[in-house]
Amino acid sequence: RDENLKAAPATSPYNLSEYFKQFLFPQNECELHNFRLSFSQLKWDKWIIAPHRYSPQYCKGDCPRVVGHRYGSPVHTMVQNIIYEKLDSTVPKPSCVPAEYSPLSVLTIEPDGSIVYKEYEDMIATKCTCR
Amino acid sequence: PHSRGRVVSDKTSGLLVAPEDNASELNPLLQLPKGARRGYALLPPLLKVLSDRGHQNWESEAPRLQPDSRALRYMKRLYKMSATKEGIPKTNKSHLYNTVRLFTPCSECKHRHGDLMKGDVHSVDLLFNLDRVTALEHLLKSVLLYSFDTSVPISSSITCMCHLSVKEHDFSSQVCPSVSHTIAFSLHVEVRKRKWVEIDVTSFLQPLIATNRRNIHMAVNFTCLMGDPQQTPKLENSVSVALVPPSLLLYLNDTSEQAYHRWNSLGHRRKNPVRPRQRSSLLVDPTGDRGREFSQGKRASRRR
Repeated sequence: RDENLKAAPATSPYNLSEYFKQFLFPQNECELHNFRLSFSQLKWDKWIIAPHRYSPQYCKGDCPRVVGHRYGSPVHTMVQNIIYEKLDSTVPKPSCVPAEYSPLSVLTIEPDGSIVYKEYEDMIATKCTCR
Repeated sequence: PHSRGRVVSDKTSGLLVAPEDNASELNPLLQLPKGARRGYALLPPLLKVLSDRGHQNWESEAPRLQPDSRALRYMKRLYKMSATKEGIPKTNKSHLYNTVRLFTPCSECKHRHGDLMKGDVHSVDLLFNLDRVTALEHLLKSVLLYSFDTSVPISSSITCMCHLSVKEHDFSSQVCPSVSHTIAFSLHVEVRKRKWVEIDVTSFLQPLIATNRRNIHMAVNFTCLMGDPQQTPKLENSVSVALVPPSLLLYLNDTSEQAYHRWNSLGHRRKNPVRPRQRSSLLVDPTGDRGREFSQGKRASRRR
């Protein structure tokens, strides 16, 4: 940690906390992003009656070194980060992935013309984590 | 994709692939591993398309038969009652089913006879093909769904005597099908207020559906008299109350991994979505009413 301090530019105390934030909260932080699709875009609207639109959402962003409680990551994530940085860079860095989901109800027409209402698990990402 | 929780190889410790996985399973990415192919056939259309990453041109396999418009209206209404605008299952619902299938009878079995003057005798042979029901979808309730096609608006009520019988096809002998079992019941309906009549036939069809019967052949005979049963029902004029041949509604509990299990979220939220979920066993009585459920919510069981 001392090396970093020497490398730190001469900054006034006020900017010091801002300076250190970049280590704790990276700019491109791992978070949930909105994505809305309509089944007509996929040309599935002929057999998917409802819903017309659907927001699966997605997770994107960097996983900082010190993940801990902020991302609900298990200790393993920090261990993998250390392996990546210190031992073997072919081992991937932890990724920003969904941690919790919501189900989705879908109404579809079957090939034989029958109609089915079904509730599917894990269709909408609601929370992200680093893993 | 490698199945969860399996160590493929570890450079440092030299751990080899777990004994039961041999090299043949490491197929090219697109080809499904052996174990998944059996499950593939069970996947509902939505997941088949997703698992094929859309390569299968689903439009070319657009449904050959278009659903009955009345049936479609009913199912859209059921969807609105069960899900929010964004399509998320409503949490205030404590029903046990996570799947509802509606089958319309195949057309060639419909025929009507009877003399309207003596009360509308409505008899129809119904053949339902239940191929779409998967082995993991367990029946909770089955309903015959009637709708009224009144060309003449009438305000009175209708009392009907209904005879329901299941026909058994003994394919070995070409003799006409024998009737395996039948029930009779009466029905009093205020036509003006109701567009649909739902007749619960769960206990009647349960023996057939429980034995994975793919085709159900039944005869339904309705004798309907206009007016209130207390006064002597008169037939002022012949009312072409055509009971449209019913659809068959199956309320099912899909225990596959992909289906949403409401009682899981009622009881406890899964903390780690990656860890494979233990299947929560659910003792369910087919009629769904006296079913023992494992949801901890007192309110849910009391509401039943």
